[in-house]
Amino acid sequence: TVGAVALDRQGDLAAATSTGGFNNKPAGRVGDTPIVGAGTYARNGVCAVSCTGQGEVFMRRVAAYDVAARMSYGGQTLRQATDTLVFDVMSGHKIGAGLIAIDAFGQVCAPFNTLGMARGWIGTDGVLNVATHKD
Amino acid sequence: MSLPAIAIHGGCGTLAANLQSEADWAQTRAHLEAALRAGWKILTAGGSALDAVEAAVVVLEDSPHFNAGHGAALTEQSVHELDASIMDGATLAAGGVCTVRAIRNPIRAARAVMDQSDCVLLSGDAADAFARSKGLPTVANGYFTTERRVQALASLKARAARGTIGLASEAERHG
Repeated sequence: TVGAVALDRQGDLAAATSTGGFNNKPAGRVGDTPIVGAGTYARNGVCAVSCTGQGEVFMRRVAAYDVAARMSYGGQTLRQATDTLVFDVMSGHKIGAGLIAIDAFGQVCAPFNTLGMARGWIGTDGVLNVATHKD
Repeated sequence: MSLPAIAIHGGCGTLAANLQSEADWAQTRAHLEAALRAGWKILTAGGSALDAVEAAVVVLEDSPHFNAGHGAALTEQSVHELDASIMDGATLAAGGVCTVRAIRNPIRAARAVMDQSDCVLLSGDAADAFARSKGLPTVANGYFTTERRVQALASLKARAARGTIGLASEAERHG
């Protein structure tokens, strides 16, 4: 699975996700990626989110929207919301999961509970960062 | 006015050292950087976040190192069925496609669904036909296939035949 989230100069947020699913998946299976609110979500003033992991669990948890709800209803920061989802909710289900998210101020979070996640970001400081493993 | 920012991912997993060579890892990181730069170029020119995320994902779909587009996983029937979606935070407009087999860049099809239809999600042959009708490039399904995915599917099917599929590693299932 691949994905991107961004904040532009107008203050608008957007999210996109694309995937091939998983190896040997049943024909016709649809995961969380194309389901708005499950694998992908964006709402101005709150956050934009793109998820990766076992799709069925993200669908049941409406995961991407869950991050936004934790922020807008619960008052959590982006880091609190994304860490709770990945390290408490998903890890509690023993599900390998990761996501990228960006808030209305351009803060980026990229938590994952697997050994690695291919990821990268250019923050509001304009510095490019790319990583694959935990460090 | 906001300072722009962008983030991307290429999937999470085990990243077992024996799955890729150092050269493969280097190319993986290079493609991540290229995706970031594609989006960043749009953002710094005053373009929209929506255009930026689409451009970044297209680069990742075209890379053989990620499970999307060229390089996607195979189904049990040894074909590719791809899913994608995009969402505009400014309007809550969204578009998606699922189980498409022919659109070269599914994220572009998702964008077309959002911009040029009354739907949010189109599936299968109808989604492929819709994207084709909007002038998006199509390819034979084999375009998406890489040797690594062929081997991964063969390995998992061999496990199934031996009755040991429950022991399959995360890397075997998801790459």
